[in-house]
Amino acid sequence: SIDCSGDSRTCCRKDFFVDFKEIGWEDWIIHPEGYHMNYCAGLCPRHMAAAPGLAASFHTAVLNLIKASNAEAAADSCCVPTQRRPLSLLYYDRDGNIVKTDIPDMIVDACGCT
Amino acid sequence: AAKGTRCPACGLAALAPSAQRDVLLALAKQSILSKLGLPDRPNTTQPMPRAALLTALHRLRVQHMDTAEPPGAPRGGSSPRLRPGRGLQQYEILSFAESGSSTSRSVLLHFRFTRDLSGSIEILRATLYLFWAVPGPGTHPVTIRLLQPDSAGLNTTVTGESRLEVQKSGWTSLDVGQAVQQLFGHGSQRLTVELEVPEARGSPLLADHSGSRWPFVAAQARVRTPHRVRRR
Repeated sequence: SIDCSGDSRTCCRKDFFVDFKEIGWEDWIIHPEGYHMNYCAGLCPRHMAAAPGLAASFHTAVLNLIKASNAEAAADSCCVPTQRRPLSLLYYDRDGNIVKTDIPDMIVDACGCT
Repeated sequence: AAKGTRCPACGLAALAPSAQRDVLLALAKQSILSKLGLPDRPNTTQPMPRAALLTALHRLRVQHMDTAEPPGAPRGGSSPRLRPGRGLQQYEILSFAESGSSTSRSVLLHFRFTRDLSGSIEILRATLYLFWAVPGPGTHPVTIRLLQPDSAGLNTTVTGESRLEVQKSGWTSLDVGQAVQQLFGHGSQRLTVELEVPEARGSPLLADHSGSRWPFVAAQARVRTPHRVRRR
């Protein structure tokens, strides 16, 4: 996966951190101090389809060949999260109880072209 | 994206950087609240004392270490273990006691469970933690009753009863999983625990609930799985 640099235009992962103090949520979220949300941005040119986030296999290779020979299909390629991980939260609920949970698929770790 | 349409993420790039930030912040807030099943951010008027919270978290960690199974060990017993399943969100809920009326013979403790999750989760395990401060030498018999209010809230039903002989000061844990499961099953959120001691023996429960020895219930829960319907 590629992390976005200043002049990058191809599909990459942009860092985005939500500071709970900054949005006034530090009174009910005990831990962590913020949320490393991150997101995917950038262009997916034809040769980038199904790369770099998706694992190469016989099937993806065949799919790429079909896509490469079909300009219309390749144009629909999108820059999307290919790897995500959970966000662990410790927070006060409306009744003053303390709840700990892992919310699945909240942090974008890697991006790739569909 | 459907054929012929733009990628959903492309719209973000067209916005000015400040507007992009606002959109992302709104998305982050909405995403967290919806995944936690909260209609809005909770307003916490009286947060727990830090000491009480740290003690409860420490007790939970100790319990996890005690119940952890070695890899590959056969599953035993009837109590379900927390096993992370794919896509199944799991919760650990700490509910601290609110003191109710008390006499020389009995103490009432109220536990109010979360309203936000009551319909969507199933309780896997729940443990009541009490800290005993023994008033004198010898054993101190204590009867612990779990009371559940009816739907009108006028009468209570005894859902469980245990007798303990307290010999030394320290934490005691009691399995209240079934009572909490019933509570959630009936759509109720309040569990009352009555501690009864013989006349003139004094309560072994520490009177000071303001610090690190506050009674609490630790519940482990997971998102209720939808019933599978198979068509023949």
